[in-house]
Amino acid sequence: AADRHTKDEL
Amino acid sequence: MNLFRFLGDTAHLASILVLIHKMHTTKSCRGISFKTQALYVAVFVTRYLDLFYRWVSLYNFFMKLFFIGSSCYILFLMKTKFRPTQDPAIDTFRIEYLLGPCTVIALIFNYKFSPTEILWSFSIFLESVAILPQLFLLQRTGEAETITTHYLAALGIYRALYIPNWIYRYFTEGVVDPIAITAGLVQTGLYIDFFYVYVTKVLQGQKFELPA
Repeated sequence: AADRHTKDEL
Repeated sequence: MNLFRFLGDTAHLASILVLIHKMHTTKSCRGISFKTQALYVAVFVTRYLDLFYRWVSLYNFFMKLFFIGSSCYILFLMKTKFRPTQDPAIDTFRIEYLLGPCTVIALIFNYKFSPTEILWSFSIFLESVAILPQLFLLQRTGEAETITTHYLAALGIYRALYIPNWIYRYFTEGVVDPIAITAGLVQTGLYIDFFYVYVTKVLQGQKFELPA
């Protein structure tokens, strides 16, 4: 699931 | 971006503006935990290090700058102009008990064992508990100015709205972020007691007072 996380949230 | 996240971010933004507004209009930071505010600076600085190497969007960029800038500004106000109105004697939560465990958990749970990823994880875990010194202060004094409760309510709404955002993202984009979701659920849970009193008292026009 890690690579599906986009880190675009604040 | 979806509506839940956008409204959540808006509530977050509003909470900070309410806090700054409260300080300027009452010329006081009474009832505000300096420790919680300092933890938020640590949260934003460690999480938004990616400003230097990851471009997301103009919205994301300016929001990050705003959160870092405004949280530093709040600390500055509390340490300068409104320092006399601050009472460290009631702001006694031991933040070592938050920083220590968050560091350990971030070292264990992260998406990659790299400095920036560990700091990112740390910021997520720390944000989930950063409100505790503030809630502890509230518990100690047993009451709060109405505007302070609006600040806390806006922060709680911000957290609550991130939950439908994750559900929505799971179904539309297939995106799952276990670290953010776990920490987010914990963080939202911390507001439940507060919200109960806020809804049953403040929204009915009464003063925020905890039952004895």
